[in-house]
Amino acid sequence: GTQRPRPRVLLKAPTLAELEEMNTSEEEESP
Amino acid sequence: AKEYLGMLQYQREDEARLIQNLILDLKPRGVVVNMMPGLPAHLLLMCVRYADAQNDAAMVRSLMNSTISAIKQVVKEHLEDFEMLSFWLSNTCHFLNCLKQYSGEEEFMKHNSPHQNENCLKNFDLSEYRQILSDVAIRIYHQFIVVMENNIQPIIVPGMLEYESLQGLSGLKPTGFRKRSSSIDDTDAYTMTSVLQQLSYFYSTMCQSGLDAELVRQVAKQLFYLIGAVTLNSLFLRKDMCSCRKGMQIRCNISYLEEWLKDKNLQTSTARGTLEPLSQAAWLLQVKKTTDSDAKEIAEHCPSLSAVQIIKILNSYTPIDDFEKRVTPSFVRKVQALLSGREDSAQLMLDTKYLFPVTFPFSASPHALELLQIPSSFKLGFLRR
Repeated sequence: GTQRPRPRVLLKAPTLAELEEMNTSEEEESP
Repeated sequence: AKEYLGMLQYQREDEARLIQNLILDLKPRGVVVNMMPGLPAHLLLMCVRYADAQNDAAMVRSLMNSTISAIKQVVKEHLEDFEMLSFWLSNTCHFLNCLKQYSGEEEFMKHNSPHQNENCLKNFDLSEYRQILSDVAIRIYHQFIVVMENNIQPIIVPGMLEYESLQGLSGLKPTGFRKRSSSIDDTDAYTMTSVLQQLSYFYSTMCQSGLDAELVRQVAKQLFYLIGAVTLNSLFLRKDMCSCRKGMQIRCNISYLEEWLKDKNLQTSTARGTLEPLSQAAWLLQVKKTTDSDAKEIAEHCPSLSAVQIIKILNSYTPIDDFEKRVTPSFVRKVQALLSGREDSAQLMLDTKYLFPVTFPFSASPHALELLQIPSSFKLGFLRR
């Protein structure tokens, strides 16, 4: 396999519930 | 010739416009006809690759969050729209496959070309995002099944049970000379053809939206299970349907469904197996039901029916003419005795709401990212290849 210089950084993903909260809070901010 | 890298460059402030044009406003009709399946998914991946190449975690996270949110939103706004659901189920699965294929994880690189291996993500591991995306795909799949079931359910009993394509046993004429049976003229009653046409519409839509063949097989199995369960449940409740002739009609309809599977190259799917209970019930309606050996034959030939279901059919059996004898209580008792060893459920009715667990097996995409072009109809001119 290809040699990777360094391991990838794991990106923490939000849960579906957290994702929904983010959207509702964004909707409140934008007019 | 300019050598492309298989990425799509976008500015942070253009992310909202990208999501709006590529997901929220995209019309499946405009996409499916002449483009490769899962094109939007591949373009999304090319954007992810760009953000990854910038080694900018916030940019990658923002793109993934808004992509998943937008897919959920577009599905939420089209809960009854079969074609839209098919399109976004397909693209969600393609996006999931692309994220795996270009994750750099050995397991998903086996079918990659050397060039595809070079195009793997350099900086970030998105396995947690893949899990979220998989959960979203499962939810879309469940809604997808609900919409199909709502569409086909009203057609099942009229088409599979009530409609008579085989003329009366006594007056069996070659189809060419069939007298125009009144049931078609006055009401637009559904027929077995209506069931097959509905299945074919689902099938062609799934193919046009590039849905993975393995998923199409799972959908076929789920729909066939529903057809079998709804038909059989109705048979249990209607003595008038429990006749030898109706058994023959059901077997005929099952062979139409088998033909349909073969025609769509779906015979390898386990869809046919889900019709086994109905097929055995149809056999039971047709077989002789008088002697001890008949009883033994019945007890051995209906493994997919429970004892309760077998006895119910025997007790409901209604000969349609005077030549045929009713099933005697003593015969029913004989069969019951032979079935006593069974520990199957006491449940009569089949669960029409049962959902087979869905799986999204990985399949690598053959497409070279650097060769993909963006159709102008996507209105993504602000992206740079």
